[in-house]
Amino acid sequence: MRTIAVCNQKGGVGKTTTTINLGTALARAGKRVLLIDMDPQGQLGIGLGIDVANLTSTVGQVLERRGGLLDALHSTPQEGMQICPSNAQLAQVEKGLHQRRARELLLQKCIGGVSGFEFCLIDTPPSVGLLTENALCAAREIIIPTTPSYYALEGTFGLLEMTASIGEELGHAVEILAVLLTQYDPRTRITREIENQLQEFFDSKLTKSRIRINTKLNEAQMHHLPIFQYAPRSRGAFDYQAAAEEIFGVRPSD
Amino acid sequence: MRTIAVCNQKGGVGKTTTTINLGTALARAGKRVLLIDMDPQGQLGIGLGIDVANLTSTVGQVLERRGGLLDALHSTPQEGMQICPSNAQLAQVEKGLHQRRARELLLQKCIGGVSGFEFCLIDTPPSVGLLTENALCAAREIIIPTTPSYYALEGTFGLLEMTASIGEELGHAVEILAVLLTQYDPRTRITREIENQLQEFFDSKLTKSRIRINTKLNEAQMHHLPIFQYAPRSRGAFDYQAAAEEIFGVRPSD
Ligand SMILES: Nc1ncnc2c1ncn2[C@@H]1O[C@H](COP(=O)(O)OP(=O)(O)OP(=O)(O)O)[C@@H](O)[C@H]1O
Ligand SMILES: Nc1ncnc2c1ncn2[C@@H]1O[C@H](COP(=O)(O)OP(=O)(O)OP(=O)(O)O)[C@@H](O)[C@H]1O
Ligand SMILES: [Mg+2]
Ligand SMILES: [Mg+2]
Repeated sequence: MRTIAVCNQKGGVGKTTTTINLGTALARAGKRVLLIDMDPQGQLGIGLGIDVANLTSTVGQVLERRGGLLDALHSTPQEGMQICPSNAQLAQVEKGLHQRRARELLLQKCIGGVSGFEFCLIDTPPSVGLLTENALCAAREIIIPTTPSYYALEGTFGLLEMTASIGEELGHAVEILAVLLTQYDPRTRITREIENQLQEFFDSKLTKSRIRINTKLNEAQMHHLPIFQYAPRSRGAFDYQAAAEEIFGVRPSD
Repeated sequence: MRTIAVCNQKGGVGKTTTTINLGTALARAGKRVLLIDMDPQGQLGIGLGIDVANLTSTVGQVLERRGGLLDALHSTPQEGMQICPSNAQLAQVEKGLHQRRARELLLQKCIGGVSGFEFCLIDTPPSVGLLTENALCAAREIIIPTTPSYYALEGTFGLLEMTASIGEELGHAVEILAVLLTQYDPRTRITREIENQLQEFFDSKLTKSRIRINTKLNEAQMHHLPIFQYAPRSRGAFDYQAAAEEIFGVRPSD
């Protein structure tokens, strides 16, 4: 199972939107996909139609029990894609976690026994805390969505420092699979400047595909659907399909 | 001193942009303004030209010493507006804070002795953790910036739950001064729907002023300037001026 964390400590750059739609693109290509939400705001589940606030079987519960991930799975509007959702209880779990030994490795432990999936995508919160560290230690690869803005650029570099120190202090190597520009507006001048900086720094890891600004992506959340179900002919669907092909080499099956 | 927290647990909704620009508008009207950054990502300071990574006198240090805020102030590109910035060290301080009694009241203590300012605006991180709690307990009023998106709406309601429980558990009442729509695009259909929901719920607290999408606001950060210095005739400057007049009743002096 390829385990990939979707990270950027900057808020609102499209981590959740990217996790949902790349996951769905993979499942549409016939892959079995597991999504895990490590953000106590629970938006990965909300965006897929799950009433997270009232759930008891969540990732927070799995971490507390140190296992049982497969019992906390829920189906999604995409066949072949399941999710272990989160809710506010995860914030309580994180508080308790600070005291424990190997506290960054708990999610890795819980994922360890899981089979039956080819891909696992982990959505993370906009912070550099213990929940993001758990995701980074559970994963072997990272996707970094970023908007073409100065603050997001800063967040992207901050994340690199974090992965470097995790590598040093915990001996866990995680590779950048892709940096994906989101909310892309080619007419904006600042976009060029940010793009150039990202190109220079990340080179071939910066995907050629860009996710353009598309209001359908915003509406899709309101309807609790991936973009492919909500607006299959929209720019948002087109762009996420292209990104999935470029990053994973997949195409929709049949 | 009116102390106002700028909060929304949703990422990327314009908390930092709003804190900088409302603060600047107040100072341009002759008010003495103190800005405090409670987000370890330090973007409030970065957006005002401060090299936060290399600072020792920061809000993290003030919290650790339980005082000395006035020694940790820096000037900004706006006369009359000063800032107590943050950097990554604040994340370390937060970790240590979990163990202490009255841990939500530390910022309130540190601000308590401060005079010489008429307004204090506190920028917060996109989370519901201890740093945001400290800001909410130090403040008497909140401004909630939100984009017209479904996830941001969810974050807004989540914040209300948090203020309610702080009211109950700590007996500290904080009032919503204003809900401010940011990154507003009137042509987008989903915007109408979100607007109506916000109007229904927040009524007169939803400002009539909207901060429209304006690339100048994005560029201003890159140049480490408030919008009024960077692009005084832009829509972004016009909209933040209107918002400041509506929320605070101020106009630029002379
Ligand atoms: N390409 C796009 N075009 C238009 N809207 C977008 C696009 N990508 C994301 N959005 C919208 O921007 C907002 C932020 O996206 P999202 O919630 O996925 O970011 P995030 O990084 O997960 O945020 P957070 O840091 O708060 O978890 C959402 O309202 C989403 O619908
Ligand atoms: N009205 C606007 N028009 C265009 N861009 C905007 C506008 N408001 C904010 N932005 C841009 O959107 C991004 C997010 O804004 P900002 O950093 O202020 O949000 P935030 O809520 O503080 O984010 P975080 O939760 O990560 O702290 C920034 O790149 C900013 O320049
Ligand atoms: Mg998210
Ligand atoms: Mg901010």
